[in-house]
Amino acid sequence: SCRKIAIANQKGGVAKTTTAVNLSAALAKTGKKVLLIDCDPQGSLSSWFTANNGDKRLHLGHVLTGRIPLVDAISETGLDNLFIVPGIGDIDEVRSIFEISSNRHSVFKEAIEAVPTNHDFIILDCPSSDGDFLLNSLAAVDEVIIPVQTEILALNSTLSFLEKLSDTRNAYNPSLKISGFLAVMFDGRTRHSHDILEKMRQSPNLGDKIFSTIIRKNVRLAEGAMKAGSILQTSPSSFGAEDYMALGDELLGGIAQR
Amino acid sequence: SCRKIAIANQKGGVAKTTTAVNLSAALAKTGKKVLLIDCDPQGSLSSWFTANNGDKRLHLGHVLTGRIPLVDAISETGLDNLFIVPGIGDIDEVRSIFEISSNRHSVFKEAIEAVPTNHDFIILDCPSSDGDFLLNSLAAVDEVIIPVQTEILALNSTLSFLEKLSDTRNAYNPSLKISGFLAVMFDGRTRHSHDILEKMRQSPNLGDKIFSTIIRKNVRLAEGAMKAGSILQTSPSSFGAEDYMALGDELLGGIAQR
Ligand SMILES: Nc1ncnc2c1ncn2[C@@H]1O[C@H](COP(=O)(O)OP(=O)(O)OP(=O)(O)O)[C@@H](O)[C@H]1O
Ligand SMILES: Nc1ncnc2c1ncn2[C@@H]1O[C@H](COP(=O)(O)OP(=O)(O)OP(=O)(O)O)[C@@H](O)[C@H]1O
Ligand SMILES: [Mg+2]
Ligand SMILES: [Mg+2]
Repeated sequence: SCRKIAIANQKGGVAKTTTAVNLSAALAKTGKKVLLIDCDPQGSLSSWFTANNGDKRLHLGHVLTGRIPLVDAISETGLDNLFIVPGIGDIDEVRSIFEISSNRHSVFKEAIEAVPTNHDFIILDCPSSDGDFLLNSLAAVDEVIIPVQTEILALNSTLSFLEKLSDTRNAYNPSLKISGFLAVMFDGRTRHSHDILEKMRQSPNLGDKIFSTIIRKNVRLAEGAMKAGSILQTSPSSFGAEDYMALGDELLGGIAQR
Repeated sequence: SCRKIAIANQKGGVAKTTTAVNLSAALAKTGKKVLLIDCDPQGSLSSWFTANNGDKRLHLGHVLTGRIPLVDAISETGLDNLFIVPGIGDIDEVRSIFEISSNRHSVFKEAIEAVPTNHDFIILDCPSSDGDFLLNSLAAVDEVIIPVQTEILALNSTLSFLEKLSDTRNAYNPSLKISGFLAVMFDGRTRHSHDILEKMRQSPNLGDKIFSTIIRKNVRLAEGAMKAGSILQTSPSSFGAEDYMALGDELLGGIAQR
C-alpha cells in the first residue's frame, strides 16, 4: 500500500524542497516507486527537474481544474523509480477551483485518490504559507515530515506551526500523524546549531519525534539544485547524499526510529 | 517625508526578517526614526522582540479589525529610534476583514495612512507566500527591497516573483519601485555563492539594481535572533553588523547606489 507523506513547515527555507527531492531519490534508489508532487505554487521542485528543458508539461493545475486525471500529469524525472507531477502553473485558475469547491480542503485528496497508482510513496512538497495549498496538502496525506533548520527562528516558527497542524488534523484529517521532525542544515561548526538541536531535543512537543538522521549543512545540496538529478547523482559521495540515504533507510525501517 | 519600504520575496528563508530588523536598526542608529511592522502571520519579527517577555501587546490585528488606530499599536523595542507594530495574531479574524473589504488589497495601506506618523522610515516584514498579506504589504509601500540568497533556488524563485510584482504594481500600486536586490547569506568560501552572485549580475532583470552592499553569511546574525536587540547590540563588531550598517548608509545615500 502507498505511504503518502507531506514535507511541510510554515517556516521558509528549511529544506522542504531539498528534502522532498533527495529523500524521494534515496527511496527510489532502494527500489521503491516514488511519486513527487509539487504542491507549492512557487514551483521550486518543478524547476529542479526542468532546469534543462523548457517544455510545457502537464502539471497539477491541469489535474485540479479537472481537465486530466492525475496519472496523465505524471512525468519521468530521468531517475529510475522516481516520477513527478510538476507544479501548479496558473495559480489564479486553481485558486478559483478552491473558491467553488464544496470541500475546499480536499481538492488535492480527491485528485490523488481518483486514480489509484502503484507507487510505494507519494511525496508532497508543500509551500511555506498556510493558505489553501498547504491545507490541501495536509488533508491529502497520512504522514507529515517536518524539517527544522537548526536555528532559532525556524524552531520558534515550527512550534507555532504545530498548533496549526493540530487544528488542521482535528478539522480535516484525524488520521494525520507526524512521522518525525528532521533537523536540517545542521552546521556542526557553529555553537548555534548545537544549541538549537539541543533545544529541539528538550522540547516536549518535538523531543521524542526527532529523526535520528540529521541532515548536515553541505553546499553540494545547494548547488545540486542547478543540475539535473538528485544529490545521489550530482554528488554521490557527499555528506548530503550520505545523510539523505540514511534518512531513507530510517523511514523505511519504521516511523522516526531512534 | 516618510519612506515606506517592504522587504519582500516569495522565496522562503532569504533573510527578509533578518534584514527588516538589522537594516532598521542600522537606520535607527544614524538617528532616523524607524517603524517596523510585522506583516507576516508567521510572526518571526514579533518573536524577535518579545523573546524575553510574554506580555500581550497590541498588534496589527487589532488595527486591521478597526479596534485601534495604528499609532496605538506601536511598541518600543528597547532600541533608540526603533519602534514596532507586532504581528497579526489571530489570522482568521484578519482574513475575514479582507473578505469583507471592498478594497481588499488596501486594508494595510488605509491603516498606515489613517494616522500620519513622524517616522522617517516605515519598514514592512513580508511573508513568503503570496496571499492577501503580501499583496497588502506591496500595495501599502512606495519601495521594495528584495533579498536574494546567493543560491540557485532563491534566484529562480526571485525571477518568477518579479512577474508577480509587476502584476501587483500594474493592478494596485503603479508608483511602487524596486529600491534594489540585496544579495544575502553570501558564503564567500563556496563556489556556488560566487556563481549565483555572478548570475544575478548578468541577469537583465536584476543586474543593474543590485545593492553594492552584500550581506555575508555570518552565524552571529542567526544567533542574534534569540537575543533581545539587533546585531548592532548583540555582535557590534561582526561582519553582520558591518554589512547591515553599510546597507543603511547605501540606502540613505539614494536608491541602490552602485
Ligand atoms: N543541508 C543543506 N545544506 C546546504 N544547503 C541546503 C541544505 N538544504 C537546503 N539547502 C539550500 O537551502 C536553501 C533552502 O532550501 P529549500 O529551498 O529546499 O527550502 P524550502 O523549505 O523548500 O524553502 P521554501 O520555504 O521557499 O519552499 C536552498 O538554496 C537549498 O539549496
Ligand atoms: N547573513 C546571514 N548569515 C547567517 N544566517 C542568516 C543570515 N541572514 C539570515 N540568517 C538566518 O537564516 C534563516 C532565515 O532567515 P529569515 O528567517 O530572516 O528569512 P525570511 O526570508 O524572513 O524567512 P521566511 O520566508 O520564513 O519569512 C534564519 O535562521 C536567520 O537567522
Ligand atoms: Mg520549497
Ligand atoms: Mg521572515
